[in-house]
Amino acid sequence: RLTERLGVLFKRLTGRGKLSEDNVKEALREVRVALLEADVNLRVVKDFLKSVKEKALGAEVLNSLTPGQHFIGVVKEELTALLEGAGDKLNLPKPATVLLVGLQGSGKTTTAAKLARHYQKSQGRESLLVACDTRRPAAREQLVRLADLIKADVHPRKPFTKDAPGTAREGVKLAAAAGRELTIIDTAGRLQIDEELMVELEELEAGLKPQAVWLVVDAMTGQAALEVAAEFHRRLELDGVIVSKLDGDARGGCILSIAGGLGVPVRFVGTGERPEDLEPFRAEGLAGRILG
Amino acid sequence: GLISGPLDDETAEELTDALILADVGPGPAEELVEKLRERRLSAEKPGDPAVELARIIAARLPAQPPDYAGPAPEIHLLIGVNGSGKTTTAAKLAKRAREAGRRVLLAACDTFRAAAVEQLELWSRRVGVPLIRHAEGGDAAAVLFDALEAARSRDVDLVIADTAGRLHAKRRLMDELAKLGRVVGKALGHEHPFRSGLVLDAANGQNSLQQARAFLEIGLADEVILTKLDGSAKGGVVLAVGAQTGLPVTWIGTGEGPDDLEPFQPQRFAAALVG
Ligand SMILES: Nc1nc2c(ncn2[C@@H]2O[C@H](COP(=O)(O)OP(=O)(O)OP(=O)(O)O)[C@@H](O)[C@H]2O)c(=O)[nH]1
Ligand SMILES: Nc1nc2c(ncn2[C@@H]2O[C@H](COP(=O)(O)OP(=O)(O)OP(=O)(O)O)[C@@H](O)[C@H]2O)c(=O)[nH]1
Ligand SMILES: [Mg+2]
Ligand SMILES: [Mg+2]
Repeated sequence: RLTERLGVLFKRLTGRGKLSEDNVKEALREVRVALLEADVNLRVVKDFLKSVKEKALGAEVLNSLTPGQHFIGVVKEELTALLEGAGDKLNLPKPATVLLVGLQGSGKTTTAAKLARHYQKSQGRESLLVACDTRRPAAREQLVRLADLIKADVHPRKPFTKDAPGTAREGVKLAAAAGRELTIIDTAGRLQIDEELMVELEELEAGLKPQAVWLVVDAMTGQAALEVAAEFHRRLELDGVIVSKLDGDARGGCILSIAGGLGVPVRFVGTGERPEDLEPFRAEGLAGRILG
Repeated sequence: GLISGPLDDETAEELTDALILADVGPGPAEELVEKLRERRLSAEKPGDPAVELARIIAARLPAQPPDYAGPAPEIHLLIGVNGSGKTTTAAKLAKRAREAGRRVLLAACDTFRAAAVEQLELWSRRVGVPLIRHAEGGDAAAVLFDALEAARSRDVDLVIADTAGRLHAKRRLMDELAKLGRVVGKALGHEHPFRSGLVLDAANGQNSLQQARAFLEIGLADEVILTKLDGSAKGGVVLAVGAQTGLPVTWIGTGEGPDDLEPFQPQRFAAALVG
């Protein structure tokens, strides 16, 4: 759809021309609207358009491509680079502790079980799932139910006797004793502006010293995604992001906001409610989805 | 100038940016600021542009629906995508209704998700409203039917049914929800009305618009309940939802506790959007 609109815009230009300043300005306006409608953060959009403008201005239009297609090619390249470029390759040591954090309802508990299953299937690692959400009604039961579904170990199996940090410490000890190569800590959802709960998370991280802190983000999150991720990153130094509910029809612009705006890499994507619905992140295909 | 005269470009851009950051959407944001510009040109003595913009926005929000005037029981289905806050909102609405002296029943129609029934069960005890539930993995329609029968026999005047989260893009799940809607007709006759509250997370972006359209398309959306407004997101997309579907926002969720529910106030909401 964006390709069609750009085609109309450039239709007077034919092969072997150069993209003029006016051509590019108009085209950038179209891209801006497309990205904002896709929920990419406004600041990230502005920075992104600047870098695209530099690449596109004066660029030769090849004989084989129409100017509209050529321009979109430049945009897609820049977008993909931004999505891919963030951070190092994922390499969890053995053993490792992973801490899952994020806003309420983003998909942490479900993702915890998905990760346990993923690492069992792909690396033969056995996990211990640790329920540290002492707040939400039946949160522990939810994780226990999911753990049983995938035949993974889970703690605590009985109602909580300790607070979140105490339960986490207990879980890490049990995992070590049982030789579990992966400990996955599920935490309560919280607002990044909730001082008390963010401090609780900082203290949990300081005590656990996890090998990875991953933020679980709902694919349909709008403009707030950047400030949410930025605050979690500032407090905890995130090692990655997991985008959930990508099986919906949300364009997923929040992914570009976080990868582009913060440089935190996306590690996995959630594509459904079942334990098997988790895939490693791949940047190709996402550029097209975001651009619409 | 800021307080008088036509809208200068810098202020126009600031206001447009504020609206975009509030998830109003780029098209609607530009159109609203354009409307503000026109109004200020023809105004005798224009005031603060932000205040004026908030007024324009507030005037566009669909009006609240009238109070229920149908036969007992009033039925309220809570629907929406995964994690939006349906179960928690069901508990909040139940508590509020009970405290207002109504005879209320909760129905656990999420028979799918792990520990969904347990979650609502704990809430039902906490807010003092009885719950109709079946075993996990049961049939949601059977639970609702059961709840409506129980409501009739116990002279209950409000049934609040929690449903499973579902992505609106999943055809089969939407068909299941449509089927759930037809249960009301089976249990209480086809003239018996019911309301569906679409629960939208305030942190969602433009996808809320697709959600609203999709649930409306299966005839199951009468109002919007906007949750998690205690967060940093402003929920501006409900403006476009209202403009395109006519759906009014009735309640807002302002926290995780049972009392964290307030009636939607358009002026206050509009003022927050403009910052
Ligand atoms: N379709 C789909 N649903 C998902 C995905 N991930 C999680 N969900 C669903 O989203 C809802 C919320 O998931 P939870 O795992 O409870 O989220 P949470 O972050 O633990 O929630 P809190 O603990 O309350 O903060 C549930 O209905 C899940 O089944 C996904 O990738 N796709
Ligand atoms: N801060 C805040 N959190 C909320 C609000 N409403 C719900 N929550 C939280 O959001 C998370 C998800 O709420 P649920 O009620 O389980 O959402 P749901 O729509 O029933 O989820 P599914 O059944 O899995 O689709 C929980 O952690 C709630 O405590 C709200 O208004 N503010
Ligand atoms: Mg959880
Ligand atoms: Mg629920």
